[in-house]
Amino acid sequence: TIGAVAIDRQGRIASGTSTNGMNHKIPGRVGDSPIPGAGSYVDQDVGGAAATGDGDIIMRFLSSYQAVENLRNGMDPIQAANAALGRIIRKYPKAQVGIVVLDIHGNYGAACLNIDGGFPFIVRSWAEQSKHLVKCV
Amino acid sequence: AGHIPIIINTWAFDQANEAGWSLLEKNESSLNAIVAACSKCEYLQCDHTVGWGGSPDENGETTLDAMIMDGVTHRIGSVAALRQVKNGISVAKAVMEHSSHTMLVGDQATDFAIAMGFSKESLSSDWSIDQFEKWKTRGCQPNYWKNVHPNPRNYCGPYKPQDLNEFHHDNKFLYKIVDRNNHD
Repeated sequence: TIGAVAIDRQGRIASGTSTNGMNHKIPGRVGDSPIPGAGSYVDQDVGGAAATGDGDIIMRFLSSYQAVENLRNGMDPIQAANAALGRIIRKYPKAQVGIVVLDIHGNYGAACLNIDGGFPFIVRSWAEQSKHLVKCV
Repeated sequence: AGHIPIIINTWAFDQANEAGWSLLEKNESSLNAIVAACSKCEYLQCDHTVGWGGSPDENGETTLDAMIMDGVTHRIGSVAALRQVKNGISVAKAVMEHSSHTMLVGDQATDFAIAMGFSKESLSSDWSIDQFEKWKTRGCQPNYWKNVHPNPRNYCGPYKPQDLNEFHHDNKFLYKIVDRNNHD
């Protein structure tokens, strides 16, 4: 899956996802990616988020929506990402999930659960493209 | 520090990021940048986790899920279990722009895509066919069934429901299936 959040020169925020889902899934199964608030979510007032990993779990917690609400409640992007995944870890401590969060001012952060080797993500602004790797809880 | 314009994406898909950035740099909209980034991954089949030719289901078929959301207007277009159309994110954008619905699924999403001018074609690849064949030779392992018989940990289907009081399969194995090459 790819999940992305972008802000253009006019300050307009958008997000999106694209995936072919899980290998060997039961036919008809759909993950979090096409579900608003699960795979991604944006609100011009505060920012946006995109989640990836085990979609069967992510969609039960609407992790992207939760992260955006965390921004609305005053958290910075890193705090928002961690708090959103905190909702998952209490119920599914072994779930594998990553999330990126971008606030409306262009500040960003990420968090992950149980992804071996950490969770990589890519950022590009006027500076050169940067690859980041966040360690998982 | 905050900088605008900006694009951020999950996983190390740098070419997708660059595709999105190239539009932002040209003063195009964030919506178009999202389509460009996701389309690039669909074309590149990023880690076989995006686009056609990856993640075959139990029948060996690849289906696509995609969504786009506009933060200004709260418009959304989404497709799920899209069959036989390669352009998942573009079809999702078409749902947003040419309907007042939010999500279309399955064969009906395919019909919509064709009506909007997209092509119908197979989403299988040599890689996905090979993955499917290897999965069958491994006794259909891993899979996502539980509380069915025959025991899904040892046998392929078809399955029938198991009395939950008779035997309850532990589903902790499921967490081991997800990794950086197999994710939503």
